[in-house]
Amino acid sequence: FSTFAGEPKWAKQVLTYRILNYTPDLRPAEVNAAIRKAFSIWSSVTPLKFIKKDRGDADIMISFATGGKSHNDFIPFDGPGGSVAHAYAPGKDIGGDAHFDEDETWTKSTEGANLFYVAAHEFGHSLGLFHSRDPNALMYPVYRKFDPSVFPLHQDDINGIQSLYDSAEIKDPTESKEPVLPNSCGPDLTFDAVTTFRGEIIFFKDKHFWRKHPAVREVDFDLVSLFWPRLPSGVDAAYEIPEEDKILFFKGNEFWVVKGETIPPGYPQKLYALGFSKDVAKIDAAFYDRNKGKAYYFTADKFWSYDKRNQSMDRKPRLIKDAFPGINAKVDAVFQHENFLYFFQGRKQFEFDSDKKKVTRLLKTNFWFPC
Amino acid sequence: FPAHTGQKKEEGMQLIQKYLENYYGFKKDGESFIWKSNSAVTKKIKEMQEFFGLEVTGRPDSSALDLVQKSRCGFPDVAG
Repeated sequence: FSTFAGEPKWAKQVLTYRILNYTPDLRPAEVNAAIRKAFSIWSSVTPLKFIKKDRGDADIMISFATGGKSHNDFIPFDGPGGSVAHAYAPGKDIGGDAHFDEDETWTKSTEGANLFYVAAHEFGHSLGLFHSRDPNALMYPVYRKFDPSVFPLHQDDINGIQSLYDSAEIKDPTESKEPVLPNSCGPDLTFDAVTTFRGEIIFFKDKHFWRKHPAVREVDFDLVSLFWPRLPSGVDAAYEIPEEDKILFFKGNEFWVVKGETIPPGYPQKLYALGFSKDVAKIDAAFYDRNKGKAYYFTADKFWSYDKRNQSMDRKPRLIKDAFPGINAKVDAVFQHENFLYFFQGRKQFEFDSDKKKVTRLLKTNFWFPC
Repeated sequence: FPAHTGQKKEEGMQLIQKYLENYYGFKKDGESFIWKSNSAVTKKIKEMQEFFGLEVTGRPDSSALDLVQKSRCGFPDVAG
């Protein structure tokens, strides 16, 4: 990595940004989301916070412009291809500002120029990083096809930004100074929790999650806090109740109910509010069987079930291996897809046929990803 | 029909020159664009090839030409 001459950086930790105009290539909400997500990758490894302003001056002014004269700076744009965007080092006036070439086709996919990916690079400049010579770094100046399954910051980018903004000041003291980013195709991939959500499958790992639609090859990778800011990182279990458009998240002896992107007031609540005895300290994994209207909660080598129709919880837990032959130990995560259950145990995944009551396939944990 | 290599070479040089002007602060010296091993353009191409981890030849070879035709951040690679 490298920084600008004189190493300019922001003297404050809370920075404001304003989107001056929108590209017609995307809906304004999509532009807002891409920009917010681009800032969030930098805030995830620094003490910086970014606040959107809708009027007045802001530290980082963001605009879309065509050609050279229309956006009044020293670096003209050049039509489709070539230069796609540029941004200025921290400072007054034009300092920190990011300009995007409207002649590009801005997308939220892997086609054209992915706005999130380009914005993340440009905001690296806005924060004080100059171009990197490492071809794997986000700050390498050549655009390469966006891969949504990979966290865009390379260790070189993290080292660079943390040389400017002290990572020791990150709010959560349990976070490591140099975060280890999960590799979706690595042999050691494990999950904290897995659930369906509105037709997609969501895989949780520490403070990130992957989202995958079964019919689409690509997989998206995001920060949990970007969607659900009040949820803790490293959830133990999660399951969806599709007919209520709800997800229940579990961590320790607490749970949260989420409706879409919002957590209604009153959460977290203690586990016993669901009907568990008070000695149940943690749920390892859970799923909801839509056909039976039953939720299943796994803890150590046992499970509890809750019948939604009768609103009754099992009085006693049962052994997992008795109801799910072939699943013999503690479960990390489980979800239901079509008529199968997918159990995760460490680096293994078991496909379990609910009708035949047996394990039908042994899969790798990265089975759902395009590895 | 074989490509007109002379014309292709000229186009490649123009691409490289434009690229160096945009991102490496290169200014063409005088009217003619003369190719010499110690010319300013050779030095700038070497600088560019070194930055991108390409083989440093000082010539607009295929890897340098490939690179200048890719989309990129429009911020010049000269920090000052």
